[in-house]
Amino acid sequence: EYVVIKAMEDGVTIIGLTRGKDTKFNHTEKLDRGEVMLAQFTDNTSAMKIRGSAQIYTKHGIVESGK
Amino acid sequence: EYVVIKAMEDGVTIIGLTRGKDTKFNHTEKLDRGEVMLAQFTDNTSAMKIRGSAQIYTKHGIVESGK
Amino acid sequence: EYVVIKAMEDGVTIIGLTRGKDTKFNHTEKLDRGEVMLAQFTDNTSAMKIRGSAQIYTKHGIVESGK
Amino acid sequence: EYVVIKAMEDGVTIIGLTRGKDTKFNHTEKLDRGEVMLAQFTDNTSAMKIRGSAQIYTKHGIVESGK
Amino acid sequence: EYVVIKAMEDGVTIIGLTRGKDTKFNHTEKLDRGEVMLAQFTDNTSAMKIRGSAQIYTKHGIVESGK
Amino acid sequence: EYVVIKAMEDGVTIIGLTRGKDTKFNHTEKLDRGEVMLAQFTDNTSAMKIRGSAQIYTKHGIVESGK
Amino acid sequence: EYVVIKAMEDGVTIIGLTRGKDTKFNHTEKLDRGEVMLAQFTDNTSAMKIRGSAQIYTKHGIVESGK
Amino acid sequence: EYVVIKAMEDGVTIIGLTRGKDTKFNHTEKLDRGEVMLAQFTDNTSAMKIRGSAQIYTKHGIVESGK
Amino acid sequence: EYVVIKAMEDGVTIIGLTRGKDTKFNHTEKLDRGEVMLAQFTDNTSAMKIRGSAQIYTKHGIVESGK
Amino acid sequence: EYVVIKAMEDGVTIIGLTRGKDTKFNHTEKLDRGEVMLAQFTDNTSAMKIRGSAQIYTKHGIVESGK
Amino acid sequence: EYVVIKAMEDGVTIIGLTRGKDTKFNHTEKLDRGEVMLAQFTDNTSAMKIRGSAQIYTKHGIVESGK
Ligand SMILES: N[C@@H](Cc1c[nH]c2ccccc12)C(=O)O
Ligand SMILES: N[C@@H](Cc1c[nH]c2ccccc12)C(=O)O
Ligand SMILES: N[C@@H](Cc1c[nH]c2ccccc12)C(=O)O
Ligand SMILES: N[C@@H](Cc1c[nH]c2ccccc12)C(=O)O
Ligand SMILES: N[C@@H](Cc1c[nH]c2ccccc12)C(=O)O
Ligand SMILES: N[C@@H](Cc1c[nH]c2ccccc12)C(=O)O
Ligand SMILES: N[C@@H](Cc1c[nH]c2ccccc12)C(=O)O
Ligand SMILES: N[C@@H](Cc1c[nH]c2ccccc12)C(=O)O
Ligand SMILES: N[C@@H](Cc1c[nH]c2ccccc12)C(=O)O
Ligand SMILES: N[C@@H](Cc1c[nH]c2ccccc12)C(=O)O
Ligand SMILES: N[C@@H](Cc1c[nH]c2ccccc12)C(=O)O
Repeated sequence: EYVVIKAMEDGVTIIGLTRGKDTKFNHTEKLDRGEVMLAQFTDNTSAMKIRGSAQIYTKHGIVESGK
Repeated sequence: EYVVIKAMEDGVTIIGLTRGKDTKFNHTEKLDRGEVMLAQFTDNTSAMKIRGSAQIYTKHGIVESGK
Repeated sequence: EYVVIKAMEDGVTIIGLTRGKDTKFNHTEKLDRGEVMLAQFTDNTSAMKIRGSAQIYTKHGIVESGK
Repeated sequence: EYVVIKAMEDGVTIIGLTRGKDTKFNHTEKLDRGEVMLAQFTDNTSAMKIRGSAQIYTKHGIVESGK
Repeated sequence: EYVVIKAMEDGVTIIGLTRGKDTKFNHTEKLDRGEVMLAQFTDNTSAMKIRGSAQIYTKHGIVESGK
Repeated sequence: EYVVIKAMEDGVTIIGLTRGKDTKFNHTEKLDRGEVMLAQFTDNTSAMKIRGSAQIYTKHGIVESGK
Repeated sequence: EYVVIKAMEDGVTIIGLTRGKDTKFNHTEKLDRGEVMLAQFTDNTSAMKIRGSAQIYTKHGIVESGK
Repeated sequence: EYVVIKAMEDGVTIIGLTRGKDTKFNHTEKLDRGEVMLAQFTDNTSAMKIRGSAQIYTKHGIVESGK
Repeated sequence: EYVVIKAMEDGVTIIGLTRGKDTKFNHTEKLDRGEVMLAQFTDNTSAMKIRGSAQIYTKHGIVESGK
Repeated sequence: EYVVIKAMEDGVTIIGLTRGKDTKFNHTEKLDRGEVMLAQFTDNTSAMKIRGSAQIYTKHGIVESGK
Repeated sequence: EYVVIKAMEDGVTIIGLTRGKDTKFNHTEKLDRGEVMLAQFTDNTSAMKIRGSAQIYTKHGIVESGK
């Protein structure tokens, strides 16, 4: 399972939340306008949080963050 | 399996409920308006509870909380 | 497998019934109007019972309880 | 595999029949009008029997009991 | 794999035939008009025989017995 | 994998042929008009032979025997 | 995987060819007009040969032999 | 995985090519007009070659050889 | 996974390329006009190369080589 | 799972991010206009980042980076 | 998983990139106009790079390189 995130403005952040008993911020990836990230759920990442204006392509459809 | 939650107002909470014999609040993630969380069901999280106004994209369709 | 339950009134209850030879009430989650719960079938929960007015999104379609 | 049963009248019963060489009544769950039960087939339950008026949502479609 | 059987008259019988080298009648469940049985194929049941008027919901469509 | 056989006349026979190096008649089930049999392929049965007028519901469509 | 063969004339033969280094005729089943055979591919049968006029229902569609 | 081959003329040949480092002719099956062969890919056969006029039903559609 | 190759002229070649660190020509099969080859990917063959005019039926559609 | 990336200008970069607790840049592949890369998620690569103008073909649709 | 590449001009190159921590050019296959290559992702190849004018048939659609 992976999702595709396209930044629609500078400074979009994609935060990976840790898998397991604790839920911490594992890694934060910054995207500038037009950059695209493809990110899987993994042994270390069981949730993601997206801030800023982006198009998020998921198996449930396209979701726009930031509005 | 993951769901996608888009906060439509500030202060939306996504609560992970523990897997196992007991059902406790494992982690609460707060989202502000426009923020998006993608969350899997995991070894530690077998149910979620969402409070506040949000769009929840699931395999059974889009559900709106908070109304 | 998970189902999505949206409370259409206060005081909706979602009861998890235990898996195994015995069938007992394992956990009862209360939802207020607008709150949404996403719940998996698990090693501990092999049936659920829902009381009060709610929309239940399942793989077999949307079912309305409480009417 | 789970099915969804919505009681259309009081006193609907859902009987779990035991898996194995013998077929006995393992558990009987009573539903009142509007209550909904979601029930899996399990290691202990390989058949179910439903009495009273109910809507049964299955992978083969919606079946109405009690008529 | 399970099938759904709705009795359209009293005295409908659903017979489970044993899995294995021998084929015997393992269990006979009687249904009255309007009662519904959901039955899996199992380690013990590899065939079923239905007598009387019933609607049988299967993965290959709905079959009416008894006519 | 299972097939559904509805007898359209009395005396329909469903013969299970043995799995393995040899192919013998393992079991013969007789159906009268209107009776329905649901039969799996199993460790013991790798082929079936149907005589008499019947509707056979299979994953490749409905086949009518006996004509 | 199974196929369904309906004989459209007397004397249709379904030959099972052996799985393995050698390819021999393992078993020949004769069908009379109207008889139907359902046959799996198995540990012993990795090919089949059909002679005479028959309708053969396969996952790739219905094929008519004998013409 | 199996394919279905219907000979449209006498003398159609279906050649099984060996699986493994070497690629040799493992078995040649001759079909006369109207005969049908159903053939799996197996531990011993990882390719097939068809000569003469035949209809070949495959998961990618129907292919006509010999023209 | 298998592909189907129909030669549209004489002298079509299908080359199997070896699986593993090295990529060599493992086997070359020659097809004359109208001949059809069905070829799997295998433990020994992880790529194929086709020269000459042929119709290649694949899971991604029909591709014509040689033009 | 693989994605397909077509560079629409010179100097497009595809960065592989490492799988595991740490998230580092594992490998950067540069594409010139018209070049196409097909890239899997792997034991070493659990996320990718794309800079510059490209068409990215994913299971969730085609995404254009760089705008 | 395999892709199909049809060269639309002479001198098209398909480069296999190594799986693992390092990403090197493992093998380069040259195609002339009209030649077709079918290539899997493998234990040794986790990415491919295509230069020159070609049609690339993938599970996400047909992509044209070289323009
Ligand atoms: N650490 C949590 C992260 C998480 C996943 N899904 C969630 C839903 C709600 C809250 C937290 C989570 C876990 O792996 O289970
Ligand atoms: N601890 C419970 C949480 C749960 C999952 N699904 C439920 C449905 C109803 C009530 C509780 C639950 C379990 O893992 O089983
Ligand atoms: N304890 C039962 C609960 C149950 C599941 N499905 C049911 C259907 C009917 C009655 C009880 C049940 C079991 O795990 O099998
Ligand atoms: N004890 C039986 C219950 C059962 C399942 N399916 C059936 C069909 C017919 C009769 C009984 C059954 C079994 O596990 O096999
Ligand atoms: N005892 C038989 C029952 C059976 C299953 N499918 C059949 C088809 C025909 C006759 C008998 C059967 C078996 O398990 O194999
Ligand atoms: N004993 C044979 C029965 C069989 C299955 N499919 C067949 C096709 C043709 C002839 C015989 C068969 C076997 O298990 O393989
Ligand atoms: N003995 C052969 C039978 C066979 C299967 N598919 C074939 C295709 C062509 C020729 C022979 C065969 C095998 O198991 O492989
Ligand atoms: N012996 C080869 C046969 C083969 C399968 N697919 C092929 C494609 C091209 C050439 C040969 C083959 C193998 O098992 O791999
Ligand atoms: N030996 C290579 C063959 C190969 C498969 N796919 C490729 C793509 C490009 C180049 C070579 C290949 C391997 O097994 O991996
Ligand atoms: N090292 C991280 C990379 C990653 C995957 N998905 C992510 C989403 C957000 C942030 C980082 C990641 C991991 O394997 O889990
Ligand atoms: N060696 C890398 C090759 C690779 C696959 N997908 C990628 C995406 C981007 C960069 C490199 C890669 C790996 O196996 O993981």
